[in-house]
Amino acid sequence: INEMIKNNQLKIEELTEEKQKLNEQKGKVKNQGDELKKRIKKIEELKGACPTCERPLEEHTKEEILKDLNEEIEQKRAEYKQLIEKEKELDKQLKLEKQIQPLL
Amino acid sequence: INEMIKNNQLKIEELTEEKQKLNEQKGKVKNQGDELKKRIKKIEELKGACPTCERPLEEHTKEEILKDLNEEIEQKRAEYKQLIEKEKELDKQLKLEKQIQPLL
Ligand SMILES: [Zn+2]
Repeated sequence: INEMIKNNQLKIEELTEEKQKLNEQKGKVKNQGDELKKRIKKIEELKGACPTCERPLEEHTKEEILKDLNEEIEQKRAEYKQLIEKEKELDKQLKLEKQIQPLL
Repeated sequence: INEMIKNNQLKIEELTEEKQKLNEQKGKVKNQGDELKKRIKKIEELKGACPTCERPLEEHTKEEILKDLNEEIEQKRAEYKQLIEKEKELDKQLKLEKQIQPLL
């Protein structure tokens, strides 16, 4: 039984640590998504010519740039959803180990 | 003699007014020159891609833009020099009229 208690404690520690890392990853992906949103907004606001490099920005060129950025942000959203799924899985396992804990 | 006094006074007024307008024009041209300098500096600092529209800015494109802007600023400098010349001419005429003034 001592073996089982030790394993259970270890499992709880590991799962908690994994959840911590996952939270960091979620934060990173969210920041990358926000960064992309800013770039998209900045480019959407461009009309006629770019105020910085002064070159004319044709509508089709602008749409191409936005298309790529929107694809990137879709990838970030998919990444985030995957992390949420993993988090749910970890929470399930953690709940299980914590239910076992008082029985040992 | 009264006619001459009146003409002299009128001439001094006109020349002073012309000098005023010329000063305004000088100010305008100087501001346009400063504006161009800012645009030139901003574009000179661009490397690789434009941070705003995110498009790559090739060296030769950048040089073309700068060449046009530098030509524009050269025109402003020429304009300014012409205004300085006009101002010197007005000052000469004004000096003459003021020298006449006490003799009338
Ligand atoms: Zn640009």
